[in-house]
Amino acid sequence: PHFIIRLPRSNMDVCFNIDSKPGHILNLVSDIGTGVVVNGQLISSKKVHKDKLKTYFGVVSVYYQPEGFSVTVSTDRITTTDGRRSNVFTWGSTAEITHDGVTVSIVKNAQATITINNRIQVTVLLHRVWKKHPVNVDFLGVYLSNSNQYSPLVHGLIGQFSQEPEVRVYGVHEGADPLKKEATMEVKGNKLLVTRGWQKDYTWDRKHGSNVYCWFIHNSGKGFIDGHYSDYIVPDLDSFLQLP
Amino acid sequence: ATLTSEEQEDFGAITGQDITVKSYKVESRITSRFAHVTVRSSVVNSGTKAQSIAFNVQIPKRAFISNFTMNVNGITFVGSVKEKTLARKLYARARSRNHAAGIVRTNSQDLEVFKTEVHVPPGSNIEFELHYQEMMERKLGFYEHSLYLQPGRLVPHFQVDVYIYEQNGIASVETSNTFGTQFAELIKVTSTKDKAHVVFKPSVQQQRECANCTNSAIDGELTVKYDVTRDSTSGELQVSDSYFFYFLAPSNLSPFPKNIVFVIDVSGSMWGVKMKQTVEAMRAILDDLTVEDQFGIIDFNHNVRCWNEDLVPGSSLHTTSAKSYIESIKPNGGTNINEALMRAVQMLMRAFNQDLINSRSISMIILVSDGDPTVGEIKLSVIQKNIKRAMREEFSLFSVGIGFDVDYDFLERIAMENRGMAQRIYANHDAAEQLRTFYHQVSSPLLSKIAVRFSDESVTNVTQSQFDKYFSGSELVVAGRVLPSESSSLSGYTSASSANMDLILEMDADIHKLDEELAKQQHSFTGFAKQMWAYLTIKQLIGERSLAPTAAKKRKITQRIISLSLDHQFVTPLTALLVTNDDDPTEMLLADSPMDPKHGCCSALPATSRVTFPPRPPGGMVYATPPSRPHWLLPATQPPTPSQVKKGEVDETLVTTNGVTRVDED
Repeated sequence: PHFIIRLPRSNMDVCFNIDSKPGHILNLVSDIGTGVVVNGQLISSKKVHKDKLKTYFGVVSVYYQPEGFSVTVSTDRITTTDGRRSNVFTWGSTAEITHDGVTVSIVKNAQATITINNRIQVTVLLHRVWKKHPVNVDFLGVYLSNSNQYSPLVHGLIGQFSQEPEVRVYGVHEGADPLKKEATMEVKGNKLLVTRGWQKDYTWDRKHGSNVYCWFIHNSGKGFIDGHYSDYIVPDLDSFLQLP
Repeated sequence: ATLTSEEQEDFGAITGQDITVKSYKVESRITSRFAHVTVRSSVVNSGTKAQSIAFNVQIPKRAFISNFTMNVNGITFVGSVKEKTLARKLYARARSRNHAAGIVRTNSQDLEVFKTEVHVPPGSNIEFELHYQEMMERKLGFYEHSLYLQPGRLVPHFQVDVYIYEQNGIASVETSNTFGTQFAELIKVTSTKDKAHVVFKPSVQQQRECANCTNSAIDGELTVKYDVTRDSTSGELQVSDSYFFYFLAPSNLSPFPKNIVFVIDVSGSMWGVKMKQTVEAMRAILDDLTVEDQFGIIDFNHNVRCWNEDLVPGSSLHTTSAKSYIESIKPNGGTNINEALMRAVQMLMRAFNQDLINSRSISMIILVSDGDPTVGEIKLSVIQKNIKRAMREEFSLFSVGIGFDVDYDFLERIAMENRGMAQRIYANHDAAEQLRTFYHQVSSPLLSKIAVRFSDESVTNVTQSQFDKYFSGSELVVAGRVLPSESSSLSGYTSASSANMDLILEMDADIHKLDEELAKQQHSFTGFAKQMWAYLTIKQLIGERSLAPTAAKKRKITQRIISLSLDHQFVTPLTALLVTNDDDPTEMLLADSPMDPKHGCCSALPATSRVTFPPRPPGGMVYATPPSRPHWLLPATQPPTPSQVKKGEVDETLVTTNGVTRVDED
């Protein structure tokens, strides 16, 4: 999957890809302060295409620990669980589900938005592809609002950027690909070679998406994210990130 | 279905050797859970003497007959639905001129038997055609469409066709029959995404009971069981012919925990098989409880006893102990329903007041009884009031009536009035299994406080749209009319609570799509929407009528039922089918709906009501003469004796006093 991080103070977007293995669960937000965790499990395309087995989010889980309540969104269904009881909703429904402080709004065959205490909102978009497509599979997109009110203890592949890092980009120059400029980015004490490019944001146009121009970080976000991407692989859909 | 001895005799009459059933065809067209069934039979008196030919069809009790026609030697009798008193008046007038004969509808457990008989000369050709319509009710995850086939003899052209069309798709179709396993492979099912066709067309040889037998083995039930595809938890909204239907049947939701008080009648009449089967059923029911559930058991005869004064969790320790208690009960004595139910309510109230009941749980009382109250408060109306007054909104009452000695109408009334359901259990059948099945239907409540809403500007004439509970495997149905508008879609909302969350479901439908699809279908039930809406509305009004608090309200509901029944040609409890001869409208037959056997109308009906056709005279005149008048057609000037009424020999709906006919106690 690709990640786009909006950095409002620097007025720029930063992107990176993470190509882990199908089945791996990546922690996106882990906030032990509010008790919220957002994890995404990877699925792969049907076969290798251009020497690459693409991975996407096939399952996204939002767990709210204080209520022991989780919402698991897959490309087939949306499941809510409060420990003993689970309820399954199809993507064919438009529904609003309320469980104590958690609201799940499902828009038929389009998106599911999970709102926790009106403070944290996670939107999951369903991307359906042609069932008989030789390579592509249905996948999910996850959108986390910049206005989410996490605690200072928040972390995770996306959560760590709730505290916007200082970023400086300089030395913009022509790259190997004449259409893609290159530059140097200074962030978190690292100097990274970054490439100007774009990624798709499907928030407004779920079918075609809109291009977001961003500075692309190579090597699975190495240097931009804290540690290595593999540090964000967690064992279960409701696992919090174990900080060293 | 088992025939009564009387029906057996009657059945024997039509299997005489000199009658040829040329064809027997049954066709069902089911569209969006609504079925139109046509039964056609063509019979010839191939003997040398005049004789009686009967046409018997067993139809489900929930079905409404919509028409019956009969053609005897080219003379057609056509049916039309009339308001009951008017039909009877017309019929009485014809009868006074010896121009009438009866069609009888009798009760038989879940079925009603529609029967008519004609006395015809040799060589006569008779064609019968009966139409009825019914809504498929979803139970335990399936719609079940049962056809009761009794051709009476070997038939050269025997065929059953069931055509199903479901817009959202058919998830599964299966068939079963009670005639014999050899017929299983003769029932062919073909299905596509949204259509299914079941055909059963045995040859004469295949119909035989044995290779050289002349008897037909086809005497029983052919059942088609199916379910629809549900791709939305929000339910399915359909619009056809300016009527809408909303079907809600979510699955995959966690059931509510339950607080159940079982109230079991252990009066003397329960002694023997009934009690044995109740114990057997209770064993299985108790095994189904979980530790999240709470339960209590009250057994009553003239006294009321509690196995435990308070509700206890459904742990194995408690259920084992409860089973032993029930097994040790020896039925005897009278029946004190009132006190038993009051104790059950108190048990729930106590748990409520002590805060022992989870706010997201369902509290219910399940009453099992086989007879009327004989001890304590015995006035049914007072018991009904007492229960209604004592019950809290959060409690519901489910009634199970075993056998025919129980006033099932009463049990149904108290259940309906208290947010529950009733079920009759037939003691001569596998009662334990029936009781268990009923329990399974109500033991998994998935939703409560369900309200379906549409904007006032978009719909009108909406049927019941608020429901207390939704049980797993069943289906809630709301219907209404779509008001003309610019919009090509209809949308609505459903709010409900589940075991751990509150839900708002949104549904929408294209108002033209279904009609476009139906236009392409060869075997769909044309005009189903109008009939289905009327069927649901009438059923609902019949329920409301029995609970009407004032005479004025009851009269108003009665008028509405009659008006709808006439508009939509349904034989309901307030209308009758008058079958008249085209050539001579004074020749007529009458089919009324039967009452519950407890009310004594039907089991004593003679099987001799019939139309007699003498040999066709040269001038072509044929007339009908009732050789023996059915005793429920007493002249208005001849009131029944008190003993007749008491013994149930006279239909209560026709009890006459001083020349005034009292209809349905209105």
